[in-house]
Parts: sequence; C-alpha cells; structure tokens
Amino acid sequence: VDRLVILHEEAEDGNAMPDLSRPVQAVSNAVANLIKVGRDTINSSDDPILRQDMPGSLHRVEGASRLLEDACAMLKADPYSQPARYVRDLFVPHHQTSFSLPIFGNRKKLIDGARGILQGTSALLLCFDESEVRKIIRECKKVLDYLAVAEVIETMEDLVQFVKDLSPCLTKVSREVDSRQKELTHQVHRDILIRCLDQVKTLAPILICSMKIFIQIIAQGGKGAEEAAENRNYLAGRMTDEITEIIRVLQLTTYDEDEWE
Amino acid sequence: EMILEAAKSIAAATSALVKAASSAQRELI
Repeated sequence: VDRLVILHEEAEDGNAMPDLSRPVQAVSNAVANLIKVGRDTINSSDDPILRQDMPGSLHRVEGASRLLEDACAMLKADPYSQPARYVRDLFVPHHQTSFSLPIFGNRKKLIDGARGILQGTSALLLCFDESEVRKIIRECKKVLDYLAVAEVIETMEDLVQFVKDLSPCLTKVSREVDSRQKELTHQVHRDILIRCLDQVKTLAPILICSMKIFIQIIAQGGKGAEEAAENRNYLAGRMTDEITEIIRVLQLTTYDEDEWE
Repeated sequence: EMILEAAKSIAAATSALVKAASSAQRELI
C-alpha cells in the first residue's frame, strides 16, 4: 500500500496510471476465493464469536475489492484522472504530521481498495486465529476440570477411570500447544509455553503415582493418609498452575509486550 | 489451512498488483 501511495504521489508530475486490469483481476479472484472459504468456515464453525466477527472482515474485503475494480476500470478510461495533492499523511500517524489534506479520485480508490483488502484479510486471519486459540483453551479447561476431581478419587477403579479420561485430553493439549508454540513469532511466549508443557508432562505421571499411593494407604488402614493427600494436592495444584499459565500465554498478543515495539 | 492459503494468494496478488503499477510507472517516468 505504501508503494501504491508513492506511485500516487509521483503521479503529481502528470504521469498516467498504467492499465492494471490484469493484476486487479488476479486480486479479485483471490478475494472471491477468500470470501468462499471464509463463508464455509463461518457456516461450519461452532464458535459463536467467530460466527459474529468474521462476516464483518469478509464484507470489508469484498467492498475493498469492488473499490479496486471500479478504480481500475475508471483509470483505464481516464489514466490522468484526479492526481494526488498531499498523500504522505496517509501513512504517517496524524500526531506526527503537520498537514492533512485530502486526496481525490480514482487513484485514491485504488489505494483505499488495496489497503482495505489487506487490512480486511489481516482482520479475518486474526479472527480465525483467535478462534483457534479458543479451541486449545477449551481443551486446557477440560484438563483443569479433571485435575479438580483428583482430590475425590479414593479407589483404584476410580483412578483407572481418571487416567482413562485425563490421558487423551492431556495428549491433545500437549499436541496442540506444541504446534501452537511452533507458529508463534514471539520468542518469550514460545519459551513459556514450552516450559509449562514440559512441566505438565513431568508432573502428570508423578500425580498419578501420588494418587495411587494415597489409595493404597487408605486401603491399608490410613496411616500417613494426610501427608499422601497433601502431596497429591500439591502436585494437582502445580499442574493446575502450569495449565492456567498456558491459557494466559495463549491469549497474549505480541502487542502485549513492550519488547515487541 | 484453506483460509491461510486464500490469504496468501491475496498477499501475492496484491504484491503483484503493486509491482505491476511500479514497473509501468517507472517506464513512464
């Protein structure tokens, strides 16, 4: 978009805008594909927030694409159409610029169209990404729910069922968090996720072991049951803390961190 | 996956549009 703006500025010298029909058509085709895929995603998603937020981004991209097509058609008909006056303020924040005059005509439409397409696509990706994060968090919360019942397990039979329930859930969380951290560009967030996941993996078998010890102790008369319960609760608490931290970091964006700036 | 691919196509097409505009403009200048 910045480069288009510069082209627009150069057009002040009276140069004609070239015929952009073919590349604009390629952009329109790509937009049409995104609209189709986006609508399919909305229709097949069970995430109410995505279903609410994504249509707005799609409309924005769709409208911007039309703007681009219109501008292209009009510039083709009149290549000298309405040159720019002052456009630097388009990409300089308002508090840093000493002037702010409008630009006119089809060249502006072209720039606004390209900008709208990129911003709309970016918003759509963000909306999709946030939905993916919510999916992982749902799995994390299932693990938290299981951990909360660790304290009430008092028989081997219940423990076997507990392990059967918890294991697939933990495996899923582990797989999803691991693939998420690989996608992140923010090194600090990646490191925290890796560290928490390692802790969860280490703690899980120790927690099961502590639960087994507690069950065996109460089956044999209960001497030392209090300490065994304390140990089990401590381990369940540690795991809960690690999962809670994973949830927190999953929701962070790069803009939350000063160092990104 | 499909959304990411669609978004990449848009980025590529928009970039090609700007390149087309730039090179044509340079020739004129």
